[in-house]
Amino acid sequence: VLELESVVKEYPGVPPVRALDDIDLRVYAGELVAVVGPSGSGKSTLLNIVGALDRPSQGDVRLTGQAVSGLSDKRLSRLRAESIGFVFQQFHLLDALDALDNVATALLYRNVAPAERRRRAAHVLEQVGLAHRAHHRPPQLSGGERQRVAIARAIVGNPAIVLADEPTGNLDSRTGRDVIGLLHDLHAAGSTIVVITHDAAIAASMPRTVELRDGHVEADNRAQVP
Amino acid sequence: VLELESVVKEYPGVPPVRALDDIDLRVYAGELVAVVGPSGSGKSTLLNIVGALDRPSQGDVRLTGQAVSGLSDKRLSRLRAESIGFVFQQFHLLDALDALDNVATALLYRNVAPAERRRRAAHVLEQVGLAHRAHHRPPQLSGGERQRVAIARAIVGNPAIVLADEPTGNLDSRTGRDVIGLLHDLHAAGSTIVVITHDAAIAASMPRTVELRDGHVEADNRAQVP
Ligand SMILES: Nc1ncnc2c1ncn2[C@@H]1O[C@H](COP(=O)(O)OP(=O)(O)OP(=O)(O)O)[C@@H](O)[C@H]1O
Ligand SMILES: Nc1ncnc2c1ncn2[C@@H]1O[C@H](COP(=O)(O)OP(=O)(O)OP(=O)(O)O)[C@@H](O)[C@H]1O
Ligand SMILES: [Mg+2]
Ligand SMILES: [Mg+2]
Repeated sequence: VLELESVVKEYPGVPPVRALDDIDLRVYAGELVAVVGPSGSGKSTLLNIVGALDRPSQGDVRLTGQAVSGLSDKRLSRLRAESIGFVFQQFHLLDALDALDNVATALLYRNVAPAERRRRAAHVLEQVGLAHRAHHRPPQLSGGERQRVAIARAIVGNPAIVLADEPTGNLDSRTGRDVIGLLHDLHAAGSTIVVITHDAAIAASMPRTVELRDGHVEADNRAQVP
Repeated sequence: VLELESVVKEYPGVPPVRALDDIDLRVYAGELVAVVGPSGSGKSTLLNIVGALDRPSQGDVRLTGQAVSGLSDKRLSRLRAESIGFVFQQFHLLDALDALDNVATALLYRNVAPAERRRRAAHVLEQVGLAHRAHHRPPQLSGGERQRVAIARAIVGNPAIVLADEPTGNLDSRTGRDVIGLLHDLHAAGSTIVVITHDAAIAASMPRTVELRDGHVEADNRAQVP
């Protein structure tokens, strides 16, 4: 359901930075995949290209079988809004909205009435332990609380695909386990989940791990996945 | 060298949020202290008050023996600039400057010539593994690279006190160990270091751990420190 073929991502510079260097990757529907690797190895760049938030310099990207390069911006953003929940490494919350509305806005494209959007947002906030912070705005939240709002926003619509960039980096281990538990629940319900993580225990809990180094896939244990 | 007495920090709201609830804390010169606790327990708030970036609602704060409330803003910001290196949970880098200048600006108050500031900045960037990214600006850096620039900026002046808020949250374990190694080196050279961390292994490597929960000090193993 997610395919990268011969993908290169190069940033201009002196010298240019080859953030991704000839990547082939296939993620099948319903998989749960950890992406690991040193800081700067290309993980976030990879996730942004997988999620069609960024275009490769070379190579092909296919989402649910459709070539991303062949889609209009309008169709692409609609496909993303309907199928992908994205947790960003830098959260990207709206400071002017409280936690509840930051999450509820993720349902705007779904033709769900405002009251129902807020009800579902409240439910997911409770699942990440933030019911008591629903009306705080991001500047009034701790780092880990903001991270959990970003997670809630990514999953409130039960998306078919979840792409999470270091979703527990600002969380204590117990809260982190709760969050990973939510991702496992979504996975059990059929979602395809890709998680960038620096936590070896989290990676070990997932059936498949892809290791990046210097923009290359260094290892991928899918061959051993039953 | 860092003292909090009966400190309360309350944010307005319905109901008000008591982020710190009657905290007594003493950190002695040359100590190495980990601060741990669940997300939202008050750690960042505590560090901001310890570093005089924020004023308590009640209680007394003393830095190097001087009551913070008795200092003018000018004297306070000079004391901070000369004695404290702060690593923020959200980094707070300047997007318009490259990594080298983000670090070099931390030496502005020291009457060091520009060329010498940049030389020292380059040295510390090398110590955090970012020599090859010296001329990238924050938007051109990965999450962990930005975190390392923030760390470099905090320590380039060899400050007497380092306050680090989750300095390894975006780093793989090997890079994280290198960074903690740098903090241990500074400590061995006499700095007082307080590190907020969610990493149990990092906390275990430090002689003293203060545990927060709901704005209270739940445990402090200083009594057992020889
Ligand atoms: N401006 C504010 N207004 C209201 N509440 C606030 C404000 N800033 C912080 N808080 C609340 O104070 C509490 C403590 O925040 P703090 O940032 O100190 O937590 P923390 O222990 O650093 O958490 P984390 O591990 O998630 O970074 C949080 O529950 C947060 O929601
Ligand atoms: N706009 C840009 N211009 C130049 N180089 C860039 C740009 N964006 C990212 N890079 C470089 O590309 C490399 C890969 O970045 P990426 O964010 O994918 O790393 P990462 O594996 O997510 O790292 P981390 O674990 O630190 O988050 C980094 O070395 C970074 O410096
Ligand atoms: Mg990243
Ligand atoms: Mg914090």
